[in-house]
Amino acid sequence: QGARSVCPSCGGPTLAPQAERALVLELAKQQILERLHLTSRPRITNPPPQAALTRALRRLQQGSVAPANGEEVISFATTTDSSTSTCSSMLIFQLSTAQSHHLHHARLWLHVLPTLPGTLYLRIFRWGPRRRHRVSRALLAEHQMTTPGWHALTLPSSGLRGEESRVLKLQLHCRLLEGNGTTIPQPRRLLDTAGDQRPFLELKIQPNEPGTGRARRR
Amino acid sequence: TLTCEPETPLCCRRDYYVDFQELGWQDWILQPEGYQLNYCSGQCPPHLAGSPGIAASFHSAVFSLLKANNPWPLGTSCCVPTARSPLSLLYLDRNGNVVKTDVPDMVVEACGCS
Repeated sequence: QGARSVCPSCGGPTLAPQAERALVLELAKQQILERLHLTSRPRITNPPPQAALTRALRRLQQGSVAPANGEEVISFATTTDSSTSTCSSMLIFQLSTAQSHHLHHARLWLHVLPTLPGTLYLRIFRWGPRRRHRVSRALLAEHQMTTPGWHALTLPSSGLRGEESRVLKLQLHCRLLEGNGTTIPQPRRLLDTAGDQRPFLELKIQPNEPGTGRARRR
Repeated sequence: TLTCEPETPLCCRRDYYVDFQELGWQDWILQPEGYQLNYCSGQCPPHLAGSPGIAASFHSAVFSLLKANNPWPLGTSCCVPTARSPLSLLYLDRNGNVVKTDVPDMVVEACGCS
């Protein structure tokens, strides 16, 4: 309103409403980026499909509680084209360093197709970085599934933590079991690994406790 | 707490709703659609020093000290937030992951005089 009215706090002239609005919006941007520990707003190059996002959020809303002052992360898988069948798919997840360091709970959500003809025996391996030209591989978990639809498979968070690489590679190995445990020939597709029912990781991240870095350095 | 009206000169809470669409950030902040960016403004004359805008006990302690000592203290009392609440955000990070986090002390709920 120009020089007529005076700022009640500092006694200076107040700002014109548009100028005040622009200032407040700039302050809002700074406050949000600072509280999310970001230097600038993220540039989203490949946002997840809306349908996959809606479905994943609906699953997580059922009874999930974020750790106090922690974060919950949903990371959607991308698959390598080389996988011949979904039963030897390589699922690739992009995590930030902080997310992979302070992980304390992890579940892999998989969608089993309705055409499941028996019991699906699934092993999940973590592919590590190459060492002396050999790829290191660690078994993370084994699960048996007898019903189609979504399954949340708990993974040991210790097995997922830590590498400096921000890329997490999980390889699925599955086969069909008959009632007596013998393996039967399997159809080409048993799991959804792309599209709206693609797998996703549900992670709970602890806050950065003071001293975490010291513990890790020690 | 006092909510600021145009003619309120005393310490009060000024309410501002910020819509993320207005920031052009609705593509990466999924929920909520906006938030209250409130802030405190206004004068804190000596007789209001220590009045936190919610509980008066601290105010009465300061007031009796003011009476017991010199009535016009040299220091000044400022209009500051005295109660804040967290804001739950759902946003996309640079890898396209969905992050849900509760940002503590993000929204000013009450203002008072230091």
